[in-house]
Amino acid sequence: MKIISIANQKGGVGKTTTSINLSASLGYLGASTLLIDLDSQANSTSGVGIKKEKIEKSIYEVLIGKEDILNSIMDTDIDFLDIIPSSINLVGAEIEILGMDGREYILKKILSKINKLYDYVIIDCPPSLGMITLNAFTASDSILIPIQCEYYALEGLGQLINTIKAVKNNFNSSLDIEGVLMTMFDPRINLSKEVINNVKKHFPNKVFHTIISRNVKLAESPSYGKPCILYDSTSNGAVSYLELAKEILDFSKYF
Amino acid sequence: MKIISIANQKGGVGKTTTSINLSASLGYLGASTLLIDLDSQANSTSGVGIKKEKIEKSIYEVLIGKEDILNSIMDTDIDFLDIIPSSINLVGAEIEILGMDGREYILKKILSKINKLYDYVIIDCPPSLGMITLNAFTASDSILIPIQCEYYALEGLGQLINTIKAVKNNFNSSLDIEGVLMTMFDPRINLSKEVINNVKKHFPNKVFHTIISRNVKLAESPSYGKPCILYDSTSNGAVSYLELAKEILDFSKYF
Ligand SMILES: Nc1ncnc2c1ncn2[C@@H]1O[C@H](COP(=O)(O)OP(=O)(O)OP(=O)(O)O)[C@@H](O)[C@H]1O
Ligand SMILES: Nc1ncnc2c1ncn2[C@@H]1O[C@H](COP(=O)(O)OP(=O)(O)OP(=O)(O)O)[C@@H](O)[C@H]1O
Ligand SMILES: [Mg+2]
Ligand SMILES: [Mg+2]
Repeated sequence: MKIISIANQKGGVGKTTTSINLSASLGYLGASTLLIDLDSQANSTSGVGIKKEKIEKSIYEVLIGKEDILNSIMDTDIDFLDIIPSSINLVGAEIEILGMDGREYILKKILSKINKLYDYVIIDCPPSLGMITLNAFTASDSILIPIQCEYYALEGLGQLINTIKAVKNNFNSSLDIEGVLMTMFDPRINLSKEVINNVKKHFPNKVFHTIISRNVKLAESPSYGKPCILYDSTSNGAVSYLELAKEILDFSKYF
Repeated sequence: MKIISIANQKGGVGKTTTSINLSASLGYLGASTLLIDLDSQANSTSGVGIKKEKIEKSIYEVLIGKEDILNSIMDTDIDFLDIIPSSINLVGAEIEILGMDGREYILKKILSKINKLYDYVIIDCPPSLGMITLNAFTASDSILIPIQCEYYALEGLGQLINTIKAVKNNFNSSLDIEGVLMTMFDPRINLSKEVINNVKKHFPNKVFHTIISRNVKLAESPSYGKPCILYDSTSNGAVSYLELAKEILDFSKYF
């Protein structure tokens, strides 16, 4: 079972869009996948069509020990894809977890209970580097970093890399960077190309070949509660994320 | 002195772009303005051309009481616009403030020391609703909410409104919503128009007439360290934010 966190504290860079569409593509290719929504905004939850009112047991209840992880897993419209939803309750978790014993290892301990139940676990992180994201990093094998092809994209990277290093040194020595994914690429904008070149210099050999271009179907599909591969499988958005899944599956052969 | 927070916990909706370009436009129109960067990513700071290495006294040192607010104010390239920069140190502030006396009122007390020094104070908030954003809300007269013309934009609004109400009931009874600003509008995308109609239903009479369209100059100007009005004053981006500033100044006549 490989656990990958989708993280970047910069907001709106495509964490949720990547979490949903990568996990749906992994499921589509036959790898059994669990998507965990760790953001109190619950965008991954609604993006796969789960109504917030229907959720009784979210990741919040699992983190604070009120619910067993197995009871919080829900089906989605895609074979081989399950989800643990989020809810508004998660807002309070950041502070609650601070006061708990072994606070950095809470999620790691929980996920050890479902070890080997899935091929992949994909964790959608909130736009911050607090206790919740720290738990995701401690529980993960690797981190996939979505980076928007925009100027501010490079600004926060130092902070993110330092946090990953700190977690690797203190809580999870096997943590690695799965790769850097360029998102919302627009070939008509020079800045987009400049940012990609710049990122490749910072992360030699870590930038995925797959680049996700700006694509209206990716922005529309969550309003139908469907991953793009179900909404419009021929769209650039769906095809790109399928390519990304294949790239990750290929790498995994060597694990 | 009117204090307006630019806030929305959803990431990447245009908080920083609005903070920089609205405050630059207010300054351009002759209203003396102070921009405060409350996000540890320090995007507003670099977006007005301040190099992170040059900062000795950021908002972090002011919040924890190590530095007087007057010593942290810096000039910008625009007359009538000053800034209090952010820095990476702010990452630790969320937890440090939790343990301080009168923790919700720290920023309010600090800003009372510069009362009447400026016509406007604009606060760029991080993409979360933690202690830092809570401090901004407690210190503010009103909140300007940027909303992206995208599906997920509506999801987190309930959480934001509840937080504003909670602050109004417990810490700052005069807090109000300055208005809702639609950002990154793309007339070619149906979803964009649907989101605007939906937001207008949720916030009757609170949505600004000015709508900010997607505009490449707005995305490029931070890479030159300039507000859009200095980078390309004839661009749609610069013109829209000038319109917004006029709309706000107009409203203020009745205060
Ligand atoms: N390649 C793309 N093309 C077009 N729109 C996109 C693309 N990727 C993401 N979007 C849209 O951009 C917005 C931001 O993306 P998303 O919500 O996935 O980012 P995020 O990093 O999860 O945000 P947050 O920081 O709030 O968690 C969403 O409205 C999404 O639909
Ligand atoms: N109207 C616009 N047209 C084109 N690009 C825009 C527009 N507004 C913002 N952007 C770009 O979109 C990205 C997100 O905007 P911005 O950083 O202002 O959002 P934010 O809400 O401050 O993000 P965060 O949640 O990380 O603080 C930036 O790269 C910015 O340059
Ligand atoms: Mg998200
Ligand atoms: Mg910002």
